[in-house]
Amino acid sequence: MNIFRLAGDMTHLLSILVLLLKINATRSCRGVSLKTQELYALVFVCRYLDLFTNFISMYNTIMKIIFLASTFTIIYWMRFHKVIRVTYDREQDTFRYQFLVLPCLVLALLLNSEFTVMEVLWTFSIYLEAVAILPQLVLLQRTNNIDNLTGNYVFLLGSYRALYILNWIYRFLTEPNYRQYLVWISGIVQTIIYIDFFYYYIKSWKNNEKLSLPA
Amino acid sequence: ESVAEEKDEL
Repeated sequence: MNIFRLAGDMTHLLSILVLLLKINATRSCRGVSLKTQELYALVFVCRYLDLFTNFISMYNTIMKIIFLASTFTIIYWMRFHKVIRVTYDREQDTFRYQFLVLPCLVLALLLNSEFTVMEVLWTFSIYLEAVAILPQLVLLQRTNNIDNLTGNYVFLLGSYRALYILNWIYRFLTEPNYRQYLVWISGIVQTIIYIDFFYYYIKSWKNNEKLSLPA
Repeated sequence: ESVAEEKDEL
């Protein structure tokens, strides 16, 4: 494990902590996309099936369990918590799951490194993660008054992806025969999706203004 | 080979 990978994982962990904290402290999930959270839950479930079949390291196992548990906690709060669920922007969070899930599934069936259930589901999770942030970005665009913490959450998630790219470059340069084209391409697509958000996030931070995304 | 190796990433 290199420093970029560790920093990426920690940023990912921090992003989820920020989101848990925001929802729990303000008792509000305003501006948070349930669709994105549910897509992430699907991503984690499909990718971490190897929790049952393949032990990699204690670090790996613990992180996987944290990502699964925290995402399901957020979904539970947004759907069922009697105070929090009322604050969910149901009418604004209208992105359709099938537009993301179906193309990713078809792509995973066609483009994978081995045609087995585990491998296809794993590949599906890689493709789906790349686009799972889209409902959240659309919702942010529709939210007039973006909460600082919600903005920070998306910024941290994007930073995690950028750090993963540095991790791949490092691994490519230091590990012989290290190649994973499907993961790289998906990861680059995923990071590109954040560029527009980054631009407005940094601009608002520099000008000391509240973050807002133009429609 | 690399299939197993890439699975160590989260």
